Amino acid sequence: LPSRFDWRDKKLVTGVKNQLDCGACWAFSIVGAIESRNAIIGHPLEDLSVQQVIDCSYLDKGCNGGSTDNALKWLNQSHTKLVKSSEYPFKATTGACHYFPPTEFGVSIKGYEAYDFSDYEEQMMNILINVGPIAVIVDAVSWQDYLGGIIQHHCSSGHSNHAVLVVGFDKTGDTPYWIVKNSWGTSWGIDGYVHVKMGQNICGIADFVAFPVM
Amino acid sequence: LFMDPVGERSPADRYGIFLKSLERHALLNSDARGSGDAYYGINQFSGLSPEEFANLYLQSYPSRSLDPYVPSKAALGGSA
Repeated sequence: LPSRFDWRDKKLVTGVKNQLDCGACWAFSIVGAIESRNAIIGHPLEDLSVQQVIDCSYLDKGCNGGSTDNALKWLNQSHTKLVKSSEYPFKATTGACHYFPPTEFGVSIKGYEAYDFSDYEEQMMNILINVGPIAVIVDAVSWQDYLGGIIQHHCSSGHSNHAVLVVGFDKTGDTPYWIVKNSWGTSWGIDGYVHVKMGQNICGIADFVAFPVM
Repeated sequence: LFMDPVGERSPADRYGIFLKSLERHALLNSDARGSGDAYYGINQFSGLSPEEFANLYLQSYPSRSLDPYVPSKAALGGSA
């Protein structure tokens, strides 16, 4: 495995979004994973509709919360095609599900996988490199005040409450870390990203790992 | 921006929350042990109490119906 890997270097990660006062991090995380995976398999990198997932994933609660694996389960069962974000823009509130004709452009998934890698972060690196960015659910209580650096304290496993997207890792320095894309805008953290120490399941980053099969 | 992020509270209440945020930053930063460690401070969430922050932004949970696959150690050894 390389000592450093970042899907952003290959221009296969869309820009950081801002979920505003909508508690739909789960949707941002899953849509981010699908955007990147779709581009990795050869399609143009497109911003896909988070609002479509918020409004239509009946297993979740829209802006009042949800889970990454429920969103993937819904996408897989319903064969829903995610349209472009410009077609179904983000409104920061839960609305009625809007349906599109089958001829409309859209990205669908063929399946999904979910893992507990809490003792196997090396495997998580493998998945990240071979599949693409991966959706994870972390304990983000201390992230309220985060400005930068590598999170290695004040963050527990077993209390998952926030979904984000792991897009890379860096093991070249003294403290190896995961590179994590958040959905709180670019003014938060490191241009919208956060670094989390690797190897000890900090923040429960490896507890609930999920990604689409496409 | 941080004085009235979600309304519902008086400016005095909101300022009190902001001061508590500063105390929290000092506590979090006191554990920094070396270069590269995370650092904490004022950002767009500093006017929110931890409860408000959690209610707005910490709304994801693992599905209770899912039993995530845990890879076996034997399989890992083989692939390594």
